[in-house]
Amino acid sequence: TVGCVAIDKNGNISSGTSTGGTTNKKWGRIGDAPIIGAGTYANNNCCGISATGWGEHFIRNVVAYDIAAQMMYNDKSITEASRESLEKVMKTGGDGGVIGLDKNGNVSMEFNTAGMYRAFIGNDGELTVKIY
Amino acid sequence: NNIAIVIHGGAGTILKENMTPELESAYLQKLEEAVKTGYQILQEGGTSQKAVEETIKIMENSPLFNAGVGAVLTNDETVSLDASFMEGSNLNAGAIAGSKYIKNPISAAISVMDDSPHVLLSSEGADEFAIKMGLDTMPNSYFITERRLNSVRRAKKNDELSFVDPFINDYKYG
Repeated sequence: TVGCVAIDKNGNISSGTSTGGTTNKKWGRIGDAPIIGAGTYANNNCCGISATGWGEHFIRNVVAYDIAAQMMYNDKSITEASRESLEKVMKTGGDGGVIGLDKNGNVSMEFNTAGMYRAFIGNDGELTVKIY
Repeated sequence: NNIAIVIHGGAGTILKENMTPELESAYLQKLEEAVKTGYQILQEGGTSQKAVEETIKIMENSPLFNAGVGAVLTNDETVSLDASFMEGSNLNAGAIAGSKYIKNPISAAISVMDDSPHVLLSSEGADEFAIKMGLDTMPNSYFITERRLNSVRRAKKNDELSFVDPFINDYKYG
């Protein structure tokens, strides 16, 4: 799974996710990536999110929207909200990671697995690229 | 306004023995290329939609990631692709699921948002829509790589599901 969240000079946030799903899937199994609110969400009033991991748990926990809702209604930061939502995924037995930007361009790259391929460039032009 | 861009290429347990120094640097280089492409679009005043689409296309066109070329395989050893896109200004969204032929699924998701009254199109309908919209389509074999073929054959032998990249192995039972 790959994903991207961007905020442009007009303050518009976009989120996208693309995947081949899971190895050895059958019966037309679909994970969270194409499900708006689970694997992908964007709302200029709070944030943009893209997720990767055990899709069934990201759907059941409506992770991408859950993060946005915590920010809009509980005033959580994007990192706090991401961690809380990943906790919920763990509780139902799943794992994975989420990337996100809030409306001010603050970044979150949280995951509860051993690694997540990820990269970020902020307003200062500073590049971050990591795996573990 | 501040501009910013963040990407991921999948999460899971990275098996050190699979991750050679050459492969690790290939991943780091591809991630850098993708995120810099999107950032440049933003710097030049481009939309976040364009930045997201072009950045994800770079990763879909790379065999390193589980999306587009190099996607993992289904039980019947084919590729089945999903993608979604959402715009924060008006909560507009588009998605495709279960496509076998769309070269860049993220572009199809955006076209569903822009060119149809729907949010999510699936399977044959998604492929028919993409062809009607003139999007690039490829034979399913185009997406298949040896590494993923070996991975699904291993998973089939153990009757397991792997939810993430073979180089980030997390075998899980469905």
